[in-house]
Amino acid sequence: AQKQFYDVFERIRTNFISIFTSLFNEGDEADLQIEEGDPLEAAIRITAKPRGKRPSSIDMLSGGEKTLTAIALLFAIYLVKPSPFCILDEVDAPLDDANIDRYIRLIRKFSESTQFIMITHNKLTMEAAETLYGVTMEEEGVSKVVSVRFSEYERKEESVAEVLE
Amino acid sequence: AQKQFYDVFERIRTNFISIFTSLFNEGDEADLQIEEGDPLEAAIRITAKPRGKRPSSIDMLSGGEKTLTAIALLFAIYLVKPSPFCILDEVDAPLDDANIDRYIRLIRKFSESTQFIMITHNKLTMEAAETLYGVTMEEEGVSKVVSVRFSEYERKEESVAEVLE
Amino acid sequence: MYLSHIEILGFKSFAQKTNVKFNTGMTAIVGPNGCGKTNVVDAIRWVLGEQKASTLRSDKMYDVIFNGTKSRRPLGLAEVSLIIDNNRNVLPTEYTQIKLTRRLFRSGESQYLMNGTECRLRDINDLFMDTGMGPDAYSVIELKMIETILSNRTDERRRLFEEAA
Amino acid sequence: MYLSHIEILGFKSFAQKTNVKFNTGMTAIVGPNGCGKTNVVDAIRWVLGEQKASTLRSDKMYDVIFNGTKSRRPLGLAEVSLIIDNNRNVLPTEYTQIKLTRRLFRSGESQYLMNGTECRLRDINDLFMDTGMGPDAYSVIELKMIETILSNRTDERRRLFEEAA
Ligand SMILES: Nc1ncnc2c1ncn2[C@@H]1O[C@H](COP(=O)(O)OP(=O)(O)OP(=O)(O)O)[C@@H](O)[C@H]1O
Ligand SMILES: Nc1ncnc2c1ncn2[C@@H]1O[C@H](COP(=O)(O)OP(=O)(O)OP(=O)(O)O)[C@@H](O)[C@H]1O
Ligand SMILES: [Mg+2]
Ligand SMILES: [Mg+2]
Repeated sequence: AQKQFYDVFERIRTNFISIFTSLFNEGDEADLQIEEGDPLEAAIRITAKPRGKRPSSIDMLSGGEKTLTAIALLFAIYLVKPSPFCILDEVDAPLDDANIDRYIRLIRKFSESTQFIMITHNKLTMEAAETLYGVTMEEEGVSKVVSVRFSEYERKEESVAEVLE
Repeated sequence: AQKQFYDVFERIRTNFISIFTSLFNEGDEADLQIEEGDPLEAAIRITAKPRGKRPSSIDMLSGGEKTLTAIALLFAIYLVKPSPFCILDEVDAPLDDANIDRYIRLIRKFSESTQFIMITHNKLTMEAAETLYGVTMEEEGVSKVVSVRFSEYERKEESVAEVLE
Repeated sequence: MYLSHIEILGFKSFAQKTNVKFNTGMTAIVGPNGCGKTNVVDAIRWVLGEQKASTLRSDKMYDVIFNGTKSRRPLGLAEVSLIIDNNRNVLPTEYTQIKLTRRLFRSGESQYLMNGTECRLRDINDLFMDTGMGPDAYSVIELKMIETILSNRTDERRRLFEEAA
Repeated sequence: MYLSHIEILGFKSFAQKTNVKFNTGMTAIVGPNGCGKTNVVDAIRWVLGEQKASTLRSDKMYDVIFNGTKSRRPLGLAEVSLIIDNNRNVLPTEYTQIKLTRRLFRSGESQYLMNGTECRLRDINDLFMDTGMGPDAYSVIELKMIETILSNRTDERRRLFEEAA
């Protein structure tokens, strides 16, 4: 059991480092270590240093940096034991436009072997999806699902057509 | 001490109901009750029924509905003992465009007596602010603050000029 | 293996028969706050055998049955079917398509069906053993989880690693 | 009473002297992930007397001092000044403007100053008594708090009510 855990841990660690650098920049450092103590109980420490910074612990990272680091970790674990589908519920909310692009690139890469279902309010994420569904409540309290094309979604949103991005 | 708590509780309750209906729709019900037991220890129960729904508890509300309900409660408490300033850190992230408008209307109403500092990625919230600052890291790891006008912010964002809203 | 489509009737806010067809790559679900997007995710977790009502944001399991609105009476049954395409023979069965159905009556009676014939929950769990498809698999990622996965206090991170081992 | 402006030097990612002038109504702070927006909020909490390093996302209080990047050495001092306009005489003092300053040296020595003269933390807390200005006042609202305020398990909600009483 212990040997198996170490094998899995090493594979997750290598995945984490490579996904982290693809989400941040090439030179950024990230690592996973098992803390001292009984290997079957010990906690797992994460270090992440995006864009040349030196945070002493992941608590000092910003909201967006934490989200990307957590996504890198989840995908690193996922690679070891791939599940055929993955649901992401508004995980992209804290990300700025540049990080949304990186997030979409990662998902696209994985979507060759995995199916993704993404709930989002972000227009860039919507655009990247191959199929788009709108859920509405035309009748109060009763959900209805309609299939939408992205250009259609834009026209439907009556509010002011600002040049936003 | 007990009498004072009840007085404050009643004032918060009236505030909560009136702010909740201004954030949702006129007919929506909301209430606060002190649960049975020792009044100085008892928990406070929230009921919120947006748009004609019948959720049996606030846990059943959606992410966006929970955010608006929590904002209504925080402002209800705030009215009883107003603090001169209030900081909102990405609280608008879970809200869709229609709810952003309601959120901004509420903030605008309060901003006559209170100062608001809002951290946001949402373009509609940015537009509503009277003063806009951009924080960047031109030099890696070092923050710099620049004052920005909203129309300037749009030009600065090089990415594709989609008609988005 | 991928999710082909889902049919929902009487589950949470889906008072009318609803069918959502998934893309093998990236499917996005969009729409205003509180209209039923996360309810679709709950329906997927439920039909895959989720036993904890709290994971579905409910007090008791029968809370997932449509409980009425101002203009509609509550329903007596919640039924969700998930159609899975077994194109790479990942699942240990000769069927190329598997239809999983879960029903719950207000009386408390619950049924599981596989391709139309009644079965036990154990049969469904056996089918998904080691494929990453079960209700506990980390294939649903929400924003709330980001804080827990990165926080040093919980052993949630350790649990994820062990599950992958 | 309102916040006029804040001067930051050597606090977290602010290696250079930074001045942010606040609007009496709505001020928005925007910018990419990880560039220092929430650090401005931390600076406001800190200068108002925050004592818990964990509220500032740090292990130890000296972690708030700029700890260097690839091209800059760490600084030895963090200094933040908050200038408050006492236009409605809410604060019990004859000054129309109050400049609060907090300093922390890497040696561990810390100083508080009011209008340039050294004072104790107690003096600052006395000044703000019952105005809702102290570090504990609910005037900072983050997305994470939304879950805690609405969740039934914590007595966080009760605490907020009691504080208002
Ligand atoms: N058993 C039920 N019967 C009827 N309505 C229900 C039932 N359970 C939940 N609901 C309703 O479904 C709504 C929540 O939907 P959901 O959480 O899917 O919203 P959402 O689209 O994810 O919104 P958001 O963008 O805010 O996250 C709630 O308003 C709730 O009242
Ligand atoms: N003492 C310090 N010295 C140098 N940099 C620091 C220090 N403390 C924190 N930082 C850096 O500040 C950054 C965090 O900034 P902050 O949390 O303000 O980002 P943000 O603008 O709020 O981003 P987001 O939009 O993702 O929430 C981290 O990357 C962290 O490394
Ligand atoms: Mg939702
Ligand atoms: Mg932040």
